[in-house]
Amino acid sequence: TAEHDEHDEL
Amino acid sequence: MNIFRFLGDASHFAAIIILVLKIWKTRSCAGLSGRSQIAFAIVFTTRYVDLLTSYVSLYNSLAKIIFIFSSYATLYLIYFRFKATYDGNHDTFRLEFLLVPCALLALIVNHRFQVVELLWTFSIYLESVAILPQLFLISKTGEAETITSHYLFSLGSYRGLYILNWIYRYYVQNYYDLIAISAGVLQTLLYCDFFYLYITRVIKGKAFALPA
Repeated sequence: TAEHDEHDEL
Repeated sequence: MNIFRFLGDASHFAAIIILVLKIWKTRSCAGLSGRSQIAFAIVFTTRYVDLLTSYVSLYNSLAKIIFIFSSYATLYLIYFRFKATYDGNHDTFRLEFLLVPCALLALIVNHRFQVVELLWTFSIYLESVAILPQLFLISKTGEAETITSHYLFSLGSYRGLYILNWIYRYYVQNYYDLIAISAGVLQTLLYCDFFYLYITRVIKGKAFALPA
């Protein structure tokens, strides 16, 4: 499972 | 984009529209916490500085611009346009009690020690508690206008739907962000008491009032 890379959520 | 996230964002937009409409239609910001709205303006400003550095989608950028703009428009309505109706005497929650711990926590628990990333982390922590001055104001006055309770329900639903979105993303996309998830869960928990009263009173057509 990859933890976040970019913030694509608002 | 999945259905939960879309509905969450829609609910967030609805909350903001309800808030502005309430102020505009009633020509009053009585019962609203200007301090919570200041906190939200800080949340959007610090989170969306990435508008300048990273592009996700047109939808994403437009939403960010709308959130930033509407948060300052709301502050204008509360502190300038309808200042006379602002319930400053009851809106006494000390914002620094939220800002300082959130800033410190962001410095300690973050994904990367970089300016934009730290601002993002700070905004996530601050958003999770930004509604506290509003809930505090309601606990002081013991009541809320029906439209204000619709606003809070919409805002709480947005967070609840984001949790479903994270569950979905965890299983379907193998994606998770522990900082966003833990702050989001806390934020949703803060609304639980309110949700209970909203469902047992407002849905049944009664005024939103705290139990004596």
